[in-house]
Amino acid sequence: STNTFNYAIYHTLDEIYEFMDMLVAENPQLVSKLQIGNTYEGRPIYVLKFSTGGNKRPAIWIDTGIHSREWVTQASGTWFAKKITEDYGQDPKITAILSNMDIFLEIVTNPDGFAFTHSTNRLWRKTRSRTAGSSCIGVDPNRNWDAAFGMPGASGNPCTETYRGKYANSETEVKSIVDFVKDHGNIKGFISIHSYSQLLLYPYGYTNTPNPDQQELDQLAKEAVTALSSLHGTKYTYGSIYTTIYQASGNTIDWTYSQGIKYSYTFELRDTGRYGFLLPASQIIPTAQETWLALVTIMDHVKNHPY
Amino acid sequence: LENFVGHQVLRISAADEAQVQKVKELEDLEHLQLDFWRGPAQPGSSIDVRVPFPSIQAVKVFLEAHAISYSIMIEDVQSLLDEEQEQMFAFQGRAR
Repeated sequence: STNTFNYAIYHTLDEIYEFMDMLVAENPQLVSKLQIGNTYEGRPIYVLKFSTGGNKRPAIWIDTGIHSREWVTQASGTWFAKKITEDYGQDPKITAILSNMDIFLEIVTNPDGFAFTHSTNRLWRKTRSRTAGSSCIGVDPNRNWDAAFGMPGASGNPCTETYRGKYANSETEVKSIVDFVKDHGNIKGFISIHSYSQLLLYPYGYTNTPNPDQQELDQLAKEAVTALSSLHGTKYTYGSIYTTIYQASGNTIDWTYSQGIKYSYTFELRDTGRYGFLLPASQIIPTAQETWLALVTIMDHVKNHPY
Repeated sequence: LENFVGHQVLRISAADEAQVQKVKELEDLEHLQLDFWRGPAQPGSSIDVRVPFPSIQAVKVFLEAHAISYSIMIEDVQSLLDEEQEQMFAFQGRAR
């Protein structure tokens, strides 16, 4: 059961998919599993839907693990899923959020890459798609979105880690989310979770021009980071992608923001400073716990500020 | 499983824009097969790069020649991966 599932170690794709089935079976009134597409290698792409009723209510999207090697993100996503079911009906904030909104959680956003990290190359980051005319494999799914695609801050070389792909949405893992978000039409918050570097970022990544909601997004980021740091003292930096780290065109949250999803954020989770994304398993639960506080802060704000 | 014995992860600190540009030059040298975990951004922010064993000497010489400071963040990537595997086996099946 999900009560005996070990959240403090890293799991394979099969184990996580089995966990999702268990969570659905144990919470049929709250959790359902949607298949939003298939990967390049034919694996199903699943999203957990947490809902107390209604169809296409305002919703919050959370995804983890678009960069497959960042294992603490998929592990945290698993923990978040269980936490939502535990807190619903117990925690006033989560109960209120789910009374008004749905939450979509994609725990393994890049299943091919994730499976590859377990079977062949622990350090694999990209998708596993092939590019015609190149012997190099994979596209960086965080440079493949239709937001300033192909501009500086992504690579046109298939052999690099930040290869953007031949065209926007060339990756089925990206296109599946794009189709889902467009079809849903009522997603109000979108949070994409990466590791590492301890950052909470908002648009834009392709330009240093402030986004029109910068003041509000910045203030909310500050509150979220404060909540996160309150648990273990982990220090986070926040700001726009461009000004805080580097120019990154074709990234996820620039696209979601361009679709009118005002509350678009991306996290870079905990980094002890010694391991990068190879975070020891002992840090999974502290990382998930502290991140959860920031997520609740953002979700609560989204609920309280309809637009 | 791909082996990463002898691969190191260097944490580079570029002091100014010129040094950032120098590190970007490294990024373009495909034969070194560098894997930038955290890419070159602005001066002062850390750059983390995994360097395969055969390229370590060349990269360090390059950095030292341009007076770019760095430290070894991960001494041997494979030993860290082995530890991770051992942990996974040891804790498999243990309830939270």
